Amino acid sequence: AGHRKQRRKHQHKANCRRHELDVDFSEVGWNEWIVAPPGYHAFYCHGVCPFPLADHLNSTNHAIVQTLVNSVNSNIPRACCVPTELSPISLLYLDEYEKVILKNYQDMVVEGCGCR
Amino acid sequence: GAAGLIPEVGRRKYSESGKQSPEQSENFLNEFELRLLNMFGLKRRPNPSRQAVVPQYMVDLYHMHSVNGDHSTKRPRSMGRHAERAASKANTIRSFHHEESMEALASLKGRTTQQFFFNLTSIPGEELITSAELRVYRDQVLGATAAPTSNTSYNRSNSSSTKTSTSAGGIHRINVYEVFGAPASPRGEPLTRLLDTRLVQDSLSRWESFDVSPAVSQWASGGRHNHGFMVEVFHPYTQGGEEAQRQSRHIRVSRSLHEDQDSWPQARPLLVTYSHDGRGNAVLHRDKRQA
Repeated sequence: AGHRKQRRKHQHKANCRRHELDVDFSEVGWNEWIVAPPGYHAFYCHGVCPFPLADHLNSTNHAIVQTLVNSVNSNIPRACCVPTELSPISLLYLDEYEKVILKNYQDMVVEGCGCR
Repeated sequence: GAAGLIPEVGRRKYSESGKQSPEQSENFLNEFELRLLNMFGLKRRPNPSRQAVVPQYMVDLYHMHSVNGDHSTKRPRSMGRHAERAASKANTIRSFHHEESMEALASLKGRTTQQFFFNLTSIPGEELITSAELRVYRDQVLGATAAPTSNTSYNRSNSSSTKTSTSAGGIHRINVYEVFGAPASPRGEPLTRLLDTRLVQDSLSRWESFDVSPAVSQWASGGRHNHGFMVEVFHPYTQGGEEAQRQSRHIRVSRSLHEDQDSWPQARPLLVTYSHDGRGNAVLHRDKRQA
């Protein structure tokens, strides 16, 4: 029973979910022209969309059907773990004319993941 | 030191991965570079010089408005009401300094005029300007005994200074005009239209914000030609001499009127535009109730 419990815990850990990803602008060399912020929490989605798909995996009907077919025919791939909700960030930066701009950029932060 | 937005390390790793021919990977990388530039609305990778100035007002707006900011900064008192409303409909705020080589300063008997030209050609065509403010820094007029300590006033450029004023507490009138065209005669005044006006008390150091939205939105959309602004300052009329000289200098409309050259980059006039490029619906300013 202990072994089964351990395996179930590990399986749960590998399921599709949101993971930490901190983008540091100096690492990609953008800190020369981005005044603020120095970086931001972007997150990413990763993990397995297992059969049977649990409710909390935020899946579409199609993903449920695809996973079902995969369970009987492994040639059909499983559903993918992708962002299901994204939010913007604001950047204060100097453009190519050295003008200072404060702008919103859409879809830069993952707020939620799901199987699609 | 990268020439584009893609870090050199990433570029090299991909080229050396051997997945495609060198030409193919170069094409893919260049396409991706264009995609990144387009994502940020840039034409090429910015390469700002060390002298590039970031106005303090823009930093304040970032802390106040950005979706990821802590909103800890309160609205700068000098922010025009119209600008605050505009920010609630904008997803882009741009700042511009005027072209100093094209300014024209004149001062005569209690009246100072200064013409500004702001180059707005960097505003992309798809951005709709919803509002614009022209910000002019006004240093308080002190009596003959106390000179302004510009560091103090500069550091709190958007809040009134605590310096004590010994002047007569004169009232100045500041008019901001849109210039329509060149003067009819060489020594004449340009054709102008009044955009905003204000009576100001000269005992406080602070930024004044003027609503110039009608002119700027027409210039940016190509509806009218950009001939710039004219700022006119009427000083309390005094009998000439040093007092008149001091009165006419305290509205910082030109570098020549600002003693401390180090602080001029942060005290010079600033045009701020509020616009939306139609991408997404997140705006920069959400009032607390809405949030």
